[in-house]
Amino acid sequence: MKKIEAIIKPFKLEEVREGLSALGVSGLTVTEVKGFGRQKGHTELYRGAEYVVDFLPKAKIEVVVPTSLVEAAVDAIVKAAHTGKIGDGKIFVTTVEQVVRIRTGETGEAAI
Amino acid sequence: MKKIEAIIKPFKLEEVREGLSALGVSGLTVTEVKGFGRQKGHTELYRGAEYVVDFLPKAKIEVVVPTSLVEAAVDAIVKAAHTGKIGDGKIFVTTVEQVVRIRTGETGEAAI
Amino acid sequence: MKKIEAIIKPFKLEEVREGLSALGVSGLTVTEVKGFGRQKGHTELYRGAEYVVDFLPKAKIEVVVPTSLVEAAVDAIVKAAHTGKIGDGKIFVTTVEQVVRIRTGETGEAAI
Amino acid sequence: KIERYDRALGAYLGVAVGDALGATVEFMLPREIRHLYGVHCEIVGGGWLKLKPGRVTDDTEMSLALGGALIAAGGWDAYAVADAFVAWLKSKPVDVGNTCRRGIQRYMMVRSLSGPVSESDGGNGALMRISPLVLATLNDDMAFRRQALEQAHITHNHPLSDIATLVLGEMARMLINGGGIKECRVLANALLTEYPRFRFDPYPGRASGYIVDTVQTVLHHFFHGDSFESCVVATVNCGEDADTTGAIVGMLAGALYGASAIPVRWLDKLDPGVVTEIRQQVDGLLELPGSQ
Ligand SMILES: Nc1ncnc2c1ncn2[C@@H]1O[C@H](COP(=O)(O)OP(=O)(O)O)[C@@H](O)[C@H]1O
Ligand SMILES: Nc1ncnc2c1ncn2[C@@H]1O[C@H](COP(=O)(O)OP(=O)(O)O)[C@@H](O)[C@H]1O
Ligand SMILES: Nc1ncnc2c1ncn2[C@@H]1O[C@H](COP(=O)(O)OP(=O)(O)O)[C@@H](O)[C@H]1O
Ligand SMILES: [Mg+2]
Ligand SMILES: [Mg+2]
Repeated sequence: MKKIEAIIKPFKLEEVREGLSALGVSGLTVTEVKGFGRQKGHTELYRGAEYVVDFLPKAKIEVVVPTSLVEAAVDAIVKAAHTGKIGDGKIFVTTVEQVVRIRTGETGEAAI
Repeated sequence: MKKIEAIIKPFKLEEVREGLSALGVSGLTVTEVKGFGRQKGHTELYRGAEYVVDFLPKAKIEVVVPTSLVEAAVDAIVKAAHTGKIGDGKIFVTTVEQVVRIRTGETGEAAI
Repeated sequence: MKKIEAIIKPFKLEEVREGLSALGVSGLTVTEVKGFGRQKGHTELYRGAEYVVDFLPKAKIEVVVPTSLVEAAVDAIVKAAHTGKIGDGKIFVTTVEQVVRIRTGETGEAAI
Repeated sequence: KIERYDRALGAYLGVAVGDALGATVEFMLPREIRHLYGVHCEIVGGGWLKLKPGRVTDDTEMSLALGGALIAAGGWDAYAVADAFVAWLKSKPVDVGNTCRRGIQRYMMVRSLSGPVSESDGGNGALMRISPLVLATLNDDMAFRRQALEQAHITHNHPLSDIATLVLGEMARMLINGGGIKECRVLANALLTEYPRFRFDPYPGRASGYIVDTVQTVLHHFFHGDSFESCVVATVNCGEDADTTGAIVGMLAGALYGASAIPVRWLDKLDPGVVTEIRQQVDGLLELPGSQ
C-alpha cells in the first residue's frame, strides 16, 4: 500500500477527485495548506497599503491505494491538476505498512 | 519508531486522546481536514437553498511512537474512535527514520 | 529523497524558512495544526472568565529534500526553531519513494 | 408459461423493491428502526445515503449491469460482465461496496477476472446481484453453476460466498421453474448439513454484510413469512445491511409468490426507469439460450 500526497492548486480539487473516481478511488482526505515555492506569492492591498503575501493557498490531498494502483493514480492526478503554469504542485509517494478501517477492524488492502 | 495517522470523527478526539494517554502517550498533533469516502456529505441550507456538501469534517491525529507501542496505540485508537457507523475513519502506519526534539536536540526514541 | 516534517511554534516560521532557503531549499508546505504535548495549554480570558485551552497552535512544515541534504536541513530547522522553552516542537524524517512536479512531469530529485 | 414469467419478473422486481425499502434503514440497529419508524414498511428513501423515495442502490444497479452484459453478449461473456461493472463504477454510483470496488479496480489494473481467495471477500456482494443470471439459465444447471461463480469471482473469491451464491441462486431458479417452498427447504437443509454455520433456526440475530449473517437473515424470514410483503418487511426491520438482505429475500419471495404479489404501493413508488429496465431485461434474459 502506498500513500500519495498531492499538493495542488485549490481550484483543481474537483477535477482531481473526478480523475481518481474514474479509477474507482473514492476515499481521500484533503487539508488546506500554504505553499511556498518557485511560484511567488502575490501582492495584496490591506487597509490601502500594499504588502507581499509570500505564500499561496494550496490543497493537500492524501489518498492511500493498493500498490498496483499507484502509477495510474499518480498519472490521473498529474493530468487533472496540470495547468502548465508555475505552482501546479507536487506529488509525494510513501509506503504505508498498515491500514485499519476503524468501523470494521479490517486491515491491509481490505481497509481501503 | 512509527507514525500513526488516524482520520477520525471530530467529536471522538477527546476519547482518542484519553485512550492514548492511558498508554503514556501524551504528545500528538491534530489537523482539521475534510474527508471524502463512503460516508456521503450532507445537505446544508445556504440562504434558503439546499445544496450538497460532499465532504465531511474529520480530525487527523498524528502521533509518533516507539515501534513496541504501535499495536497497543492502534488498538486504543480503534476502541475510542469506533461508533460502528460509516465514516468512522482510517488509521495509517508508516516508518519514521529519525525524530528530533527541537528544545533539547535529543534524537530517536528519547525525543518522543 | 526524504520528507522532513517539523512541528514548530508558529512565530518561528519565518526564521525556519530563512534557514532553509540559505541551503537553497525554497519549496515547502505549511499546515496550521494543534499540538498536545508536555507543554500544556494555556489559560485564556474569554468574556472575562478564565478557561484552559489544552492545545496550542503549531505550524507543521513539510519539506522534501534530496537525502544528501537532510542533515543540514534538520540542523537549520533546529537552530531556527529553538527557544529552549517547552513546546519548541519535533522533527520527523521519513523516506519518500517518488516525487513528481505536476507542471513539467519531472520526477525524482529533479522535481524538488 | 405465464406463471413462470410472473415469477421471473417477481424475482427481479423483488430485488429492486427490497433494495429501495431496505436502503432507508441500512446500517441501523433494530431498536433504532423501532424508535424511528415502529415497523418500517413504506418506501420513503432517506437513510445514510439520503435517497429520494424509490431510489435503488448498488445491489440493483450491479444486477442491471450484469443483466445488460448478458443480453448484449447474447449469453455468457465474463469480460463483458467485468467491463459492465467497470462502466458502472465510473458512473459515480450512489454507493459501492468496498469488496466490489477493490475487485473492479483489480480488473481495471491487471484485467484478471478473479483475485486470490481472500478472507476479506466474505461479504454478500456477489450473491446480491445474481438474479439476472438466474433468469438467463433457468434450463441449464451446468451453465448456472459455472457462470454464477465466474461473475462472483470478479469481486469476491471466498468459499462461503461461493456456496451461498450457488445455493440461493439454485433456490431462485427452482422457484421460478415452478418448484415449491418444500423443495426449497430441501436445498436449504442440504446447505446446512454441509455448512452448519449457516443455521438460521433459532435466528442468531445478525444481519450484517458478512455472507453467513446475510444468508441466516434471508432464509429465516423467507421460510417464516407467508407473503412477499411479510418476508421483505421482517427482513429489512433487522437493519444492518438491510438493503442487501432485502434485495436477496425479495428475489426469493418474488420467485415464489410472483410479481403480482408485490404490493402495488411499493411498485408505484419504485424509480420508474428502473422498473422499465427490469421489465425489458426480463424479456431479454428469458430469450437467452440458457432459458429456452
Ligand atoms: N521541496 C518541497 N517540499 C514540500 N513542498 C514543496 C516543495 N517544493 C514545492 N512544494 C509545494 O509545491 C507547491 C508548488 O511548487 P512551486 O515550486 O511553486 O511550483 P513548480 O513545482 O511548478 O515549480 C508549493 O506551493 C509548495 O506547496
Ligand atoms: N483511501 C483513502 N485514503 C485516504 N483517506 C481515506 C481513504 N478512504 C477513506 N479515507 C478517509 O477516511 C474517512 C472515512 O472513510 P469512509 O469511507 O467514509 O468510511 P468507512 O471507512 O467507515 O467505510 C473519509 O472521510 C476519508 O477522510
Ligand atoms: N509523539 C508525538 N507525536 C506527534 N507529535 C508530537 C508528539 N509529541 C509532541 N508532539 C508535537 O510537538 C509539540 C511539542 O511537544 P512538547 O511535548 O509540548 O514539547 P517538548 O518537545 O519541548 O517537550 C506538541 O505540541 C505536538 O504538536
Ligand atoms: Mg446497497
Ligand atoms: Mg447494503
